[in-house]
Amino acid sequence: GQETVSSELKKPPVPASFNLSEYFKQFLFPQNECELHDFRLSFSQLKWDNWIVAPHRYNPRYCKGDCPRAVGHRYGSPVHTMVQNIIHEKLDSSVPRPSCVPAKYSPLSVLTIEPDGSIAYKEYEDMIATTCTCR
Amino acid sequence: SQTSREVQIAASAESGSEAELQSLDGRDQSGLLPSLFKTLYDGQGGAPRLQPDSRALRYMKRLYKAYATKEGIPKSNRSHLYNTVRLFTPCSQHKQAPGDQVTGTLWSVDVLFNLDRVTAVEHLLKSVLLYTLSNSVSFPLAVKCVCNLGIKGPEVSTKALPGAPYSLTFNSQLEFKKKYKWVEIDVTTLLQPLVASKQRSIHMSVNFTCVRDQGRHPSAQNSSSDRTPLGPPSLLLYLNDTSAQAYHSWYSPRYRRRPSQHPDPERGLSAYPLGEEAAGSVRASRHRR
Repeated sequence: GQETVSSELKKPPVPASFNLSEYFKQFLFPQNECELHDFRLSFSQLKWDNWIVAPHRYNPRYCKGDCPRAVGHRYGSPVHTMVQNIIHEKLDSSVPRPSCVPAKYSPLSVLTIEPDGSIAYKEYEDMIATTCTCR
Repeated sequence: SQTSREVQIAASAESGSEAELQSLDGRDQSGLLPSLFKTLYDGQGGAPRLQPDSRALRYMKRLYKAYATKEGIPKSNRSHLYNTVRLFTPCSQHKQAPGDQVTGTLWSVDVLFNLDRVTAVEHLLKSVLLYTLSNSVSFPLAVKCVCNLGIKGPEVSTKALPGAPYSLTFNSQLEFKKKYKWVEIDVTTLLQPLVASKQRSIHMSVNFTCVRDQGRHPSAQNSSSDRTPLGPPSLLLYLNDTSAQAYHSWYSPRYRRRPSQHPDPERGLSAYPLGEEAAGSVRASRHRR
């Protein structure tokens, strides 16, 4: 094999135009990948504090970002998500890429003043997003 | 055109949300969600509201702090089954004769509560009459009282209580002490049939007969007739909202089974375990399964 090795060594190492950082970028997480974001609001901003007494601050959170192509288990996505990606890329780009949406929620307790002046403490399901998924 | 399409979309959304508002129990639901829908469409902060009693509001804020974190997350260490607590102040009240020294009846009052806000999907688990002791009230010592409650008037519908007397009476022992700010009288057994039969207004008479610890009747002079030591009571209803939007903490998320939206009429309230032990058995059986 000496001839092979020497011929290999004679080849130029990599084309001058090749950019190593560009090459590695494809393995990094995309910068704006699908993830959970905070959005703290107070009911006084919405002028609802005349009937929602508590909580004063509410952070419903939301999901935003791009869904990577190989979503796999990281987002708890079903295989359908990858199929949708392939359709979008290979067959018909009018089929949208999978979207970044909430997968799980937590409840919220609210204290409100009713129109008749009575006071109600209620616990509502699914009022705060806790995890995101690509679907 | 674009604008007409937008108008159509808004109209259909409006009718959709109105339909959604009306679909719940056939009446305008007041809960948080319909108000949110209304707010999203009309941008106002919900309908104009009567201002609640300040002491009642203070009590409910205290209850909120006991049940939820600052961010509004229900605390997981609670063992109760209710996900709704409604506090009603009387829409009318009539103070009766001033204190009577012979019987020791210190004070009595007739009150009328309007329960229109209780929806058909909310099932009563517990009910309490709440007395707020104003700071001016000073009981020299611990005072023992018997509270005699009567439900009055034609509102007591016979269908709820077949062969029901025209009024129901009910006694409860309780003790006032200096440091108390609130006194609660459990009236669940009295109100259960009425709330279950969707009674909309409840007319109640409340008489207190108190005896001081040494067995002497507190002389009427201690409580001059024009200053009854107690304001009118509020009515607290602890309810289990069975709608899909309400949070049901007591069944494990693993099964994620929602209680039947429309309880089995035959089983009535037994479909909703009343006490913590019932919840325990539900949980135990579920784990076994």
